[in-house]
Amino acid sequence: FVLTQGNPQWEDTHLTYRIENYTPDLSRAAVDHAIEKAFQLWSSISPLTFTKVSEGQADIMISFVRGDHHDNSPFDGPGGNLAHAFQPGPRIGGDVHFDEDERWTNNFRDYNLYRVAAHELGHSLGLAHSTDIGALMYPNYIFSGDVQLSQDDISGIQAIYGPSQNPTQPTGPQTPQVCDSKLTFDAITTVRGEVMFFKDRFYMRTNPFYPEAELNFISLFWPHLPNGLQAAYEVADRDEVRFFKGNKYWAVKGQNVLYGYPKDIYRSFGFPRTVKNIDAAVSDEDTGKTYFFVANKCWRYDEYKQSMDAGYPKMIAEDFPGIGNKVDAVFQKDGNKFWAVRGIEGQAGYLRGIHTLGFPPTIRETEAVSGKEKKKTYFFVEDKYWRFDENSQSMEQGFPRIIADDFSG
Amino acid sequence: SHSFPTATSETQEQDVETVQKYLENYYNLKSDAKQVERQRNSDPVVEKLKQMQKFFGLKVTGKPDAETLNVMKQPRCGVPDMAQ
Repeated sequence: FVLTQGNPQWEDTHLTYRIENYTPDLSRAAVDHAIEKAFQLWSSISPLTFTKVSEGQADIMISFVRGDHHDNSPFDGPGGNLAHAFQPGPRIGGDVHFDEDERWTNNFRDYNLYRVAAHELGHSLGLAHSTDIGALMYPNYIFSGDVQLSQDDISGIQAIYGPSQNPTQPTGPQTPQVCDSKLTFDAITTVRGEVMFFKDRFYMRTNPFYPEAELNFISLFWPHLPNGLQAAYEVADRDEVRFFKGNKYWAVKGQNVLYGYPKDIYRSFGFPRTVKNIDAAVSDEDTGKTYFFVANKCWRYDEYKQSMDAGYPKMIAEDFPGIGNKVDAVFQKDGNKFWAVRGIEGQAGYLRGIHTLGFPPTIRETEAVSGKEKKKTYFFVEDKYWRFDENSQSMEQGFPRIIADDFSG
Repeated sequence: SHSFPTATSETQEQDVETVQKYLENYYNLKSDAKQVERQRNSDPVVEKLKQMQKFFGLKVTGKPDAETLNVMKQPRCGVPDMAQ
């Protein structure tokens, strides 16, 4: 978070606000409600209180204006600059101006008034723009369906006004840090040749054109998918990716969620009602078999027959001995390899290799490429890895080995 | 082949205008006419562009590449990112 230069702040934490005029885009009640909710976001995590007044000078005056409105910061017509606000202080200090040349909404459509007001009020209270993409104080307009203060926003406002009066201090979501060695994932899947990692509201992806991993909101591609996905896999020959959360799943083709989704996992895949959610899923392009990992069991679904294979569920240890009894995420890359990722919060360093994604130089490519007879599958769990021989369906002698020993660098 | 569309666009004259305006509005670039003339090789613009790219976690090149232009064209708040 960044405080406004000079650390301006309100001396009195009991502030008033007034809506000077209303946009014709929304009903007065909808505008009142959006602005009230925006103030509540900030009052709920700080000692600040906000009281609406209907006449005279309030601490924070709110208005809808267009073009040059005589405050030395003219608006620029539709798009671009949506609104601005002034730092705490007398007269124009704290005031919020919305660009009336925008269309203001209370839904997904541009631009959600509640979302923009929540951001501008951060300025009215003394915050500047944050580089944290998950923060409300990030300068670009991003609306991912819900409006919530991130931990970055909360830390910022509490750095100015102190903690809230609530006995339990409210906290906000943290934005995942791409190189955090303690990072665990909700789901991982290939998507048209790329690999996408999912965590909370965000996706991360790497591809050869952008050396740094890209982190952004899932809603950027799939606005109607929920946050907190739990599993995902690609059915490559249908050009379809399926995302799972709870007992529901969505199928997408590119950026389009297919019609008729979400569906439930019971009718579509034949899971019993005792299965409440999926931990991880991966589909083997060669065999058309999809493995679902649920707690300590795994199910195998035949994409061609569209039914579960007999003999499942099995314990994970049966099909994938040594992997342990819970998988966070799994994906398939480069033919016959499965990568299984397992993580417990607080385990340091075990994911070190995963974010290189380019294969570690010491993997013998010929092994990986030489086709069926030389099938080897590498499983990485914490700081160890196993090599599983597909032909003999058994773990090779001498494993597990320490990742760092073999995959140095 | 199937792949996600990645934003690509050639730098064109209006992009130069976009960059200039953006850096004036949000990164304190001084806006006098001579500046515009020199912007192809000028330092202040390159420095401000680097500031902006660093702020948004983009590759810090000092060049208005497609990724940078993409971010500049997104709707945003009018308060500058860098203090006046």
